[in-house]
Amino acid sequence: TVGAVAVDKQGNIAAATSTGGMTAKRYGRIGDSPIIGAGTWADNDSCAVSATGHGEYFIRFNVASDICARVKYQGKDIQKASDEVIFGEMKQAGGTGGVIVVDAKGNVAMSFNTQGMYRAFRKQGQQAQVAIFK
Amino acid sequence: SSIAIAIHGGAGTISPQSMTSAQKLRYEAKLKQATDMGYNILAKGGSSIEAISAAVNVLEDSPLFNAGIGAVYTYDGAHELDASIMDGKTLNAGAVTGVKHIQNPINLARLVMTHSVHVMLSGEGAEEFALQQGMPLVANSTFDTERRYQSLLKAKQKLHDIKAKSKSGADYQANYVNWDNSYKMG
Repeated sequence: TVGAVAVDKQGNIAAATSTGGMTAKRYGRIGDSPIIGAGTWADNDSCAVSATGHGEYFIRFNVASDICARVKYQGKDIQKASDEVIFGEMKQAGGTGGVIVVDAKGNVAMSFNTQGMYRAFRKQGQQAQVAIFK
Repeated sequence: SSIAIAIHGGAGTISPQSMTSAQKLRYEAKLKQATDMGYNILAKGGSSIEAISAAVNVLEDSPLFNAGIGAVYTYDGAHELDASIMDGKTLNAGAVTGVKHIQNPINLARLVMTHSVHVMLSGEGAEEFALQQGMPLVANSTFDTERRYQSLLKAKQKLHDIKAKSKSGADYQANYVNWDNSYKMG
């Protein structure tokens, strides 16, 4: 799975996710990537999220939307909200994976409970920062 | 407002031990290319939607990641792709699921968002919509890679092994469920 989130000069944020699914999937299985709220969510009032990982869990815990709801209604910053969801109920239930997040102020957060996540970000006036492992 | 972009290329069982230095450099270079592609659009005043679409296109076009070219195989040996996109200003959204002949599924998801009254289209219907919008279809084999094919063979061999060691139908079912639960990493 791949994804991107961004904020532009007008302060508008957006999220996108694209995937090939899981190896040897059957029965027309669909994971969280195309599910708005589970794998992808964007709302200027809170944040934009793209997720990757164990799709069935991201759907059941409505991960992308849940992170933004914590930002919007509980006033949490995007890193705290992401960590709560990724390391909280979802991990306890057995779900693995991660998210990338931006808000309208240009803050970036990344949270994952796996060994690694292919990831990168670039903020205004800075060079890109790339990482794979923890 | 301060511009920013973040991207990911998947998470999971990757470990430093399972990757050579050369492989790591290839991944890092592609991730940087995708990030810079999106950032440059933002820096020139482009929209966040344009930036994330371009960044995802770079990753979809790379055989390194499980999306577009490089997508994993289904049990039947094909590729089924999903994508979604959402605009935080309007809360408009678009998604496609189970498409087999779309080179860049994120572009079709974006068309669903901007050129249809729907949010999600699936399978053949989504591809019919793509044709109506002037988006060409490509052969499913476009997404083939040897590495992903070997992963499919490995997964099928595992299934065969479970069947071979199971003493009864119920035993097989229990073993399969155990394996399936541990295996269903998206």
